[in-house]
Amino acid sequence: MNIFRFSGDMTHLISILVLLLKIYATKSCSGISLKTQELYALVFLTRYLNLFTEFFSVYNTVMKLVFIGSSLVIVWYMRMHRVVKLSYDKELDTFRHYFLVVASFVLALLVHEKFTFQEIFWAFSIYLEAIAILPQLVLLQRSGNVDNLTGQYVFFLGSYRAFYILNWIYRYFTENHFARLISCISGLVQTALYADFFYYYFISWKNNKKLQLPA
Amino acid sequence: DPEVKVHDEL
Repeated sequence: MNIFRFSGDMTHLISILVLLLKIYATKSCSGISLKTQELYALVFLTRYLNLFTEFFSVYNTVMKLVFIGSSLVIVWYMRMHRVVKLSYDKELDTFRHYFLVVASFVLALLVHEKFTFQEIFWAFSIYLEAIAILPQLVLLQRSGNVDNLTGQYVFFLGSYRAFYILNWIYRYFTENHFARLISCISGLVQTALYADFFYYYFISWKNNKKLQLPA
Repeated sequence: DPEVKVHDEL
């Protein structure tokens, strides 16, 4: 464990807490893409298949359970909660995210560490996470003004993988642990997708104005 | 490298 990876995990955790706060406090999920939440639940379920077979540390196991649990709770809230589901932007959240799942799975079948069940699903989860934010970014552009908590959620979610990139660089030089090419390239693509969001987020913060994404 | 790579990251 190093400071970069720990910061990344904490940033990721904060993004989830901010999203839970927004949904719980406002009893609304307007501006949140259910499709991105479903993709993230799939990412965690397929990435942590070794949850019960390999033990690294209490921290590692607890965080996996928190990520899987929170993503399922959020999907449940948005689909089933009698009040929250009414505020879901169903007509705006129309990204065909099934294509993202199929594309990631096909790519995982072609590019993976080893042709084993766990490795293919691990690669699938890495590829899927890189593009899982797309429905959310599209929804933000369509829904015009973005409420603060939603903006902060996306900001922290986009920042965490940037910390992981620093972690892979650090591990490469210190532990001679060459992070997998799969993680590195996907992590760079994932962070790059947030580039224009980060730009508008920074502008809104600098001018102290509401976050506006151009349609 | 032969060492089995494990996914110790989240």
